[in-house]
Amino acid sequence: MNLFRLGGDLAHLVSIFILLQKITANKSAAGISIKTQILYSIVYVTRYIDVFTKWISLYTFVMKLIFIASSFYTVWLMHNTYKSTQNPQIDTFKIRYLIGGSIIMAAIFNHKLTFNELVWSFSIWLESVAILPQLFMLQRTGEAENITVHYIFALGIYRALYIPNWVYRWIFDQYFDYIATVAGIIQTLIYSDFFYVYYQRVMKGKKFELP
Amino acid sequence: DNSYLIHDEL
Repeated sequence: MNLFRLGGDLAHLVSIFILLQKITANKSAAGISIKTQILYSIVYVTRYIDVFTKWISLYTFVMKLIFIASSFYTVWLMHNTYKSTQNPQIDTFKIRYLIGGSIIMAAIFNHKLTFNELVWSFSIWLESVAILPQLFMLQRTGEAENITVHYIFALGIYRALYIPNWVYRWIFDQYFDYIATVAGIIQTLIYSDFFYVYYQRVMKGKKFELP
Repeated sequence: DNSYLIHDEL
């Protein structure tokens, strides 16, 4: 464990907390893409499919359960309690292409042809693009509440911090996972435009509006 | 070295 990885995981926890806080405090899921949330549920279930059968550490075990449970809880809240506040007319990204593309990528790029390795690789590729419906929705609206934007920002920071973590592990631990690294860089690049607008607007105390 | 197969990251 190094500080980049710990910082990334904590940013991930913060993003989940911000999202659930926003939805429950406002009693509204407006501006949040349920498609992105469904994709994250799929990502965590496939990534952590061995959570009960392969022990890494108490830390990873607890975090995995939190990520699975919170993503399902978010989808459940959006689909049931706050269904009327959703924006299905602007949440129109075709996620079947993201899922299909991730299946193809996992079939080509995987560490071993076993079920667990294939679903692990699928989860990595799917995670790299899972934010797209949310960013697409943001673009269609043109502006968003700062709380929504903070959520996306914290989630982006999580994956961005994993990049120096991989550099660190490559140098000091002789550890290198090309699939996680390439997909992680793609994911961070997807956020780069968002990060730029976030810096230009939100950091300077303005409303998040796309130029 | 197949240490990456352990998948110890989140």
